[in-house]
Amino acid sequence: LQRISRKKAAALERLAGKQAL
Amino acid sequence: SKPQSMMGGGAGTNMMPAVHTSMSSTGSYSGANMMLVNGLSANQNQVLGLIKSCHEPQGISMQDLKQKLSSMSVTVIRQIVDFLSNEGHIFSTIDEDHFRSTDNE
Repeated sequence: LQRISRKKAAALERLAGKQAL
Repeated sequence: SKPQSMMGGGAGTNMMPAVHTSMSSTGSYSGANMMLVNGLSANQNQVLGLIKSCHEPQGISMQDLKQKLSSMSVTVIRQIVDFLSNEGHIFSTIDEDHFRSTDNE
């Protein structure tokens, strides 16, 4: 499960990064 | 071209005023007004909606997506999923065939 939460965090970063663009 | 002798000033004077219908050639994209929600196309939103609807910790499987999106082929779904995960809307969970949404739109 922590693998999932790590991937989720990565996706959230990408999403935040995209919106920041 | 053979010079046609114009019948100038015939009997019936044409009373029709030549109306110049100016073609409104404005480059407005009124054609394909795609329903873009948060920058995604219709089918991308469809896939995202499905993935959001599944609240399993491991997410939704590719089989479920294919079954529910019977109108799309696996390659199309795979492309959309790749795009969505690259955008950060979704992420792959236990393996590349399970996805969850990051929930915050």
